[in-house]
Amino acid sequence: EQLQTQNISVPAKSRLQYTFPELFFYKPDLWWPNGMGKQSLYNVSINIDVKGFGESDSWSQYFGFRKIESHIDDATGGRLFKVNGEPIFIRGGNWILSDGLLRLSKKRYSTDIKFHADMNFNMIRCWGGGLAERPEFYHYCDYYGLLVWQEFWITGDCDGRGIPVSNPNGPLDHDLFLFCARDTVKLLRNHPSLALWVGGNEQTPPKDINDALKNDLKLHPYFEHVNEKGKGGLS
Amino acid sequence: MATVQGKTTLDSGWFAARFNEVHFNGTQLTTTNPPSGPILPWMEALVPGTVLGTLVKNKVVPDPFYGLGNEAILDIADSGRDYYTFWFFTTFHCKLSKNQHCDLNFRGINYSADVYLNGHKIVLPKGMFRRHSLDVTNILHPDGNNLLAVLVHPPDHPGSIPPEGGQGGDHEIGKDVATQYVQGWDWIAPIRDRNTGIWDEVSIVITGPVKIIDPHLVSSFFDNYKRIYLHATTELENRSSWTAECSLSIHVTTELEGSIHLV
Repeated sequence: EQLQTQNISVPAKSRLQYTFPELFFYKPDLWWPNGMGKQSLYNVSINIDVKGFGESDSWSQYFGFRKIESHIDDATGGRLFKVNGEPIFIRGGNWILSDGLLRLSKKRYSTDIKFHADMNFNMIRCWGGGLAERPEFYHYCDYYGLLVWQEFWITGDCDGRGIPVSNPNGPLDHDLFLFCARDTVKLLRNHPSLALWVGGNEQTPPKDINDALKNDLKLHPYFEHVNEKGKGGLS
Repeated sequence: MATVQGKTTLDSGWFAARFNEVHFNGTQLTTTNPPSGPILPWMEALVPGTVLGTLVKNKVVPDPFYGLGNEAILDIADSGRDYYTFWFFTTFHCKLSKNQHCDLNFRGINYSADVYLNGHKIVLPKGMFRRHSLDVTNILHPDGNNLLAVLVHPPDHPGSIPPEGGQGGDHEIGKDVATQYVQGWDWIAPIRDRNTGIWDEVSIVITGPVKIIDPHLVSSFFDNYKRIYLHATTELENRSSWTAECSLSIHVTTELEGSIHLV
């Protein structure tokens, strides 16, 4: 539905960040969770041609237009979700991983996740003691309409609780934890099923890690401005 | 003949061996002394997968998820980390033409590794949940036939399992940035190798002088979802020694049926 081409120069031996002018869509099909509507997916591809060389690289991703909001309800203490402005009653399954020997095939993911959809679930929570799930997992959650609650790698029983009490300060190398977290976000952030990042299981990570995660994952100021004016909101 | 641009997944033809049973170093394995096949100590390897997955595949140990099979497998706390430190070896074909570049990508290794390609060593840092992208353009063989060996080290703190078990064993695994269920939980027995291995996709990616890195797509919504904007940002890296004049395009399509797209 949209094609846009820009001419740019990239200096020798350098790396830069480029933002396309925004692409406008009128009433595109929205992505909905299982049970609320279709899981409409668009294919977004980015290509770069270099003068004198031809196509240099390409990238593509299935993408869904959806807006997910959530907040802690004062009355119940539970987290309430809305998708595309509509409240959704979450029916979730807890997930560690598909196989303890990490034989994580696409067929296995497809079967496991379809099973969750067939059970009328609309969310999978990836527990902090397991994996940051793989793009193939997220692909099938996109396809079958399972929202994903993804936790980082903190559990109370290894980071602060247990007998004897474990180290409450989390992993020894906090910089490494944050590096891994940032890289994982980059790996998974374009999947429409990705609904919520959570610091860990049943507890918050050590303060410096928690602060850094909250800061890195907060809404970009551009979209805060848009929200303040009541003009729209971020997906 | 040049290799076609794009991604090739390296998910077959791998061999593995316990590192202290191999009498060559990484440079020798990827130059003069590659394994000639699944001949002891080498065996066919599961990549992506774990060391334990490879041992199960080759029936060296029983399947830990059947009966009491897990009890028959040596735990890393008793064996020591060396027991689950393994070599993984494969070959791949990649012959570049002028101005092409090649990245060797690992999407997940638990926990750290030494990579040898055609005799060159590259150390991969620790961390189970990080990607590694190595520019190997200058160390590929001109004839296109390349030898790759990866020495994978287990987590630094695999810990031990108390006789009574318990959530997260003795909690040592929490010192590393790795999955924690592997020390056993109320719903699973300990994983003996702590999931050591090349546990996620390995690939080579051929590009031209400029490559696309980690695009980010965000949408914003207006007028009750009638007007929607797609915001796309990407990093670009020019690895050539000249300024690249580029034409960068973004293309959004919807698949109507099969491979028919609406543009």
